[in-house]
Amino acid sequence: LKFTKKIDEETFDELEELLISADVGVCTTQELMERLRENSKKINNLEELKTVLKDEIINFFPKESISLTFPAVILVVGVNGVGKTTSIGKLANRYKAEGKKVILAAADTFRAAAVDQLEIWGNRVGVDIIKHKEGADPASVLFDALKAGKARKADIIICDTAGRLHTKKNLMAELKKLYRVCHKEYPEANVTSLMVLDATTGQNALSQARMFKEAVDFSGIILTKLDGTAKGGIAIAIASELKIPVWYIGIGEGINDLQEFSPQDFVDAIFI
Amino acid sequence: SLTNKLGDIFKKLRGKGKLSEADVKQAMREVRLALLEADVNFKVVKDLVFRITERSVGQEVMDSLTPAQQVIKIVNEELTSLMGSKESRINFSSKDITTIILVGLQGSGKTTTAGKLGRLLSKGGKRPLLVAADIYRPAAITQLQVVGEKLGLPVFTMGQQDPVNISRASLEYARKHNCDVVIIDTAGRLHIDDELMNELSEINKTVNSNEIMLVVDSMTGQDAVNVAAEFNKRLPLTGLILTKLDGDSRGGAALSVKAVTGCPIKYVGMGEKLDDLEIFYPERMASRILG
Ligand SMILES: Nc1nc2c(ncn2[C@@H]2O[C@H](COP(=O)(O)OP(=O)(O)OP(=O)(O)O)[C@@H](O)[C@H]2O)c(=O)[nH]1
Ligand SMILES: Nc1nc2c(ncn2[C@@H]2O[C@H](COP(=O)(O)OP(=O)(O)OP(=O)(O)O)[C@@H](O)[C@H]2O)c(=O)[nH]1
Ligand SMILES: [Mg+2]
Ligand SMILES: [Mg+2]
Repeated sequence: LKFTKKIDEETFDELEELLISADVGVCTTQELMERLRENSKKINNLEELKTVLKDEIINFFPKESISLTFPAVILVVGVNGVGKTTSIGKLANRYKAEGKKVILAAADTFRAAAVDQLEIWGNRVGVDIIKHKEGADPASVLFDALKAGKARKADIIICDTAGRLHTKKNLMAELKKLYRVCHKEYPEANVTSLMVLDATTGQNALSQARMFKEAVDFSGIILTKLDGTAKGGIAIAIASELKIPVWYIGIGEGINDLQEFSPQDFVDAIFI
Repeated sequence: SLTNKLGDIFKKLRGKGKLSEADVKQAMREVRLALLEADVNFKVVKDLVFRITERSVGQEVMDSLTPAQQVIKIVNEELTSLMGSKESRINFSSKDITTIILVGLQGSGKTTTAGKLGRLLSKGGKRPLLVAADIYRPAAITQLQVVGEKLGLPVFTMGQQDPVNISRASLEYARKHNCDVVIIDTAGRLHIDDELMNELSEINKTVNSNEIMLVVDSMTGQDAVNVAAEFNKRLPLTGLILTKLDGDSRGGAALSVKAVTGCPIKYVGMGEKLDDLEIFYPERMASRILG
């Protein structure tokens, strides 16, 4: 962006392009630019204008903080390859460091070496993992994990699921079943679903969010791979339309590469 | 749909006549919106809209078409020609082992695609060897071994040794076991990770590959150009593979990566199963992007 002091139509065009290039999407960008024009009548320098725009974006994100009560069951869902299994390793590490007893459920019984992968994470963190053979029914793995969680007085049971495209009806039905199993078999637990979203994803993220919300009513997003050059602007549209907050961000492949989401840091990064 | 929106814009232009600059400008607003919503990079969209405008203004509307259909026809032609006007296959070595390296961001589908490609080539009479050069991701080697086992294809591994050494040794292994294609599965990495990008250059120099293919998730957004440009700058990419096209993403990233690298899109991943790999057809992708 040119740092000319005067604000003109070109300034607004450049800001609009910045938002589009950050994957904010056409619709949300138009809405933001309208609000910006309304609220910037008195503004005559670029820095102030950017601050107004940043504040408008921050307003889209729900103000509530992460709410987890115990015992908790966390169902981790999302499309293929977004970082579910890795994020579960990071989450288990974080909760264990907070003194919580964590159990992992290896309910991705479909993909090659999915259980092996989660097991390595479980060993790195030092938490128990409940697993069956490849091809087993995911619901039975989850069932056993809930049973073990109750018996071992676990504070948190985190359930890994197979990546699946939100357009596959049978796979989404399987997910709904897992969600029901959580509620049915452990009604006294706080059942929370989290959707993992890859920050490099474009407008398809909105379609993903809608379908996963319908299936498992997820409460928060884990936005991964923000250590790349993608800005993850699709999180803004999702916050605006579905009122769902981002709980955590993934900033790398290591065990400590998970941070709590900060709307201010997030928007600042878009304007770098 | 775009056709309907353009239809509304042009409904004043009844019957014959040339497409006026004003009408085309308004139509291009809709085309721009459609392409951005399809995740085509905004700079690529700018160039495209410029070219389509140039071709459209002053155009005589053909007898058989409405003005809207005329513009759609031009848009489709520009998209298809940008996509690469015909299908493209693997360039096999004429005298020796063909080496293919799969590269790309984390989670884009490389390991699965390595298996799919191995299966496709073996159905075509080749004897592929899959090479486990991802020594970082937990159970990555196991993943490729499970895939190889399901397909009855050999998998070469040296455990967690230097991927450059693994790649070099895999060629000797291929020769010894009469394999004529080597498919190297590499670790997912960021285009801005100097060390890991250098690792790829080293692997490439060591095996003197015939094909280096960038595996791209078809739901990638605007960042696709940054990734593709950087990979293309550091490596002599020869092709692109677009994955997860069995979803409902419009796949505009395909246009962006093609525009920025000039590399042909050779294959598309159409599912998680190991037989879900298809040849890429430019016209099909063009109409998918247009929605
Ligand atoms: N750079 C970076 N890579 C990440 C991040 N999170 C996950 N990854 C990488 O992304 C790839 C995919 O991660 P997985 O955890 O296997 O993803 P998944 O969603 O479980 O994948 P499926 O189970 O196959 O659907 C791996 O190479 C991870 O190391 C992140 O925040 N940053
Ligand atoms: N639906 C669908 N899923 C796919 C396709 N290709 C790969 N996948 C899935 O995407 C996820 C990631 O695939 P991988 O092969 O592990 O990706 P990768 O690029 O090797 O990942 P890293 O090695 O961590 O960088 C897995 O769940 C695959 O089954 C495809 O064409 N369609
Ligand atoms: Mg996984
Ligand atoms: Mg892999």
